[in-house]
Amino acid sequence: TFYTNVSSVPPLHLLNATRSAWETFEKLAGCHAGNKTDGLSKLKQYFRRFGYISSASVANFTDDFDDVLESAISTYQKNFNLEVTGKLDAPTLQQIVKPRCGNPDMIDGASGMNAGRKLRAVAR
Amino acid sequence: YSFFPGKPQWPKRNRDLSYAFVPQNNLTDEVKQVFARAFARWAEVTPLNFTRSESLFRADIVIGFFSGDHGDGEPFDGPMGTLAHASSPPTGMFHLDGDEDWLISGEEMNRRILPVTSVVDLESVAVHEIGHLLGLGHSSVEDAIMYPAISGGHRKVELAKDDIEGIQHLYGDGGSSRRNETSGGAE
Repeated sequence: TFYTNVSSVPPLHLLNATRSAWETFEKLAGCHAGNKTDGLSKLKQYFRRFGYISSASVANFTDDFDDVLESAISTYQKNFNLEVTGKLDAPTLQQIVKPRCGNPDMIDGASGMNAGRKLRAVAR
Repeated sequence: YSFFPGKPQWPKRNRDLSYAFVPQNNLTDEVKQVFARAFARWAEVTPLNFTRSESLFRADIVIGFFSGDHGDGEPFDGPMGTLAHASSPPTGMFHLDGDEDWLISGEEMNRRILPVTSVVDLESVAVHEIGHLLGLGHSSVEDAIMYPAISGGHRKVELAKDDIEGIQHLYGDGGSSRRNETSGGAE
């Protein structure tokens, strides 16, 4: 649907439209390495879709918070300028549920975003 | 800024690119104008020119709205989630999620409405996807057009320094800096 201005959007529609396709991920808050939680396999699929987990590395996604997921979260946090904790903390989940471009952030495990860059320091 | 692997770009002999809309979408001129504005933003800082074509087969870039599985292996997921995707040069495939609610007014949204809306500013998404069509990947710079995420209701259409540096690395500035100097408008 195309809206020519905001006032043409029906109010009820606005209220019903806040659900994100990925808002189920919000219940994963606080998960960390070693946990097994329903929904983690879907989160792994999300990370695979955007290039953070290679299709070759995992044949079947489980609900285990394993090393692969922890590494994917850390790389994602670097790319989005979040604190790198490797955990599903609130700022990371808030970023994950935001609508976004469908193109991957990483292709063949490489990224031109923060995670693919070396930090350089210059002594003065 | 970043590039696709191998830094693909449109060939030097093809600096005048044409774009066409999938006719089945029956888009109004008002909607098509949003894309024209988005293309113009990139044309301003590069030697590239963009013109609308009525021929789907002769166009360099094809734009269409699709729902769910639309045959390219990257199905859309309904409202919000993923909004659009585009190919690297020189493929020219630009797909938008037909299940989204798109705002085409070009106006900022009232901050009180922002938290409760999933209406997405079409021009913001179009400017971002055109960046992909021209060869840019995603950027970690939050103010950049090529930052991958955008919240419902937000409008971000101005190219940032990061976007301009990235695209001019691929195509040069097309004399845009000279134009600014002669017009005395450079700040």
